[in-house]
Amino acid sequence: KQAQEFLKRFYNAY
Amino acid sequence: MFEARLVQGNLLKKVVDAVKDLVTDANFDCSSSGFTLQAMDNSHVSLVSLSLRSDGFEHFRCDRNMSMGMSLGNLAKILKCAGNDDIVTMKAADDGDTVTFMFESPKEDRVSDFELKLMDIDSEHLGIPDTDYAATVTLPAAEYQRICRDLSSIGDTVVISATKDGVKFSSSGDVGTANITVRQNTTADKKEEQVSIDLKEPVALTFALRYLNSFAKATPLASHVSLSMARDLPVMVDYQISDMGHLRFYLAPKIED
Repeated sequence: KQAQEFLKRFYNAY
Repeated sequence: MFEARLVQGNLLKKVVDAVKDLVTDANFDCSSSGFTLQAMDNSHVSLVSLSLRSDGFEHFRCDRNMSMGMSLGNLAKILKCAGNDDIVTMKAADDGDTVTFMFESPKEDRVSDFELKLMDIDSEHLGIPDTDYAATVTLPAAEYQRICRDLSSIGDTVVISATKDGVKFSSSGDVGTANITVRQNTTADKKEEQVSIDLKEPVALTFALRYLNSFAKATPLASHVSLSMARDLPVMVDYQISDMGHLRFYLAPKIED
């Protein structure tokens, strides 16, 4: 869950 | 009341100089455990995480958790007015809208104070999950900076490939292609030249050199830097600040479309 939240912040990169 | 006195004041200058081109405005969070900052860069491709523990300060007082929004550009201008050997003291009232920086020369014969207006910056503060990385490479910070600089004259991206033999940085562009391989040498006579690779499994990821170069502005803060990688996860570029904490950068890999 926390990992998903964290990755979501890099939304511009993906 | 928040008050923190840092004997090695130039550490704060180095930290701000390392992040001010990546992040324009950011919240510094103060709590009894220390002084931290966590912010995405302006394009939301990388994350900066600073943590300075309270026990690293000569004096640290934080009666109530507080968040101080600052323009990093203005903060850098103020810190430029500090002498390299000055003691820096930060002070802010609990419900104040300014923060004061006091610079004292080592001989205490020159004292100056600068007041910076605080800003309201809304930023969601999310936990950074612990990751068990496939590979962690620790190399001299100057070496990392040089590799990033050299390769950015070749291409825009770098493939970092960690294997048991070493770590290879590859880049290609109109100029041509370049490969720089750094091998593990834990027996290097001088500690500051040591390179170590903690490998669970080989991993290769592609990153934009622009950001890796920007992270290298933190080189003055530490003798070594660690790159921790795991497939499809952001790389963690970690500068340990002796006796105080760390300045970490996270950069999302380019996913091969």
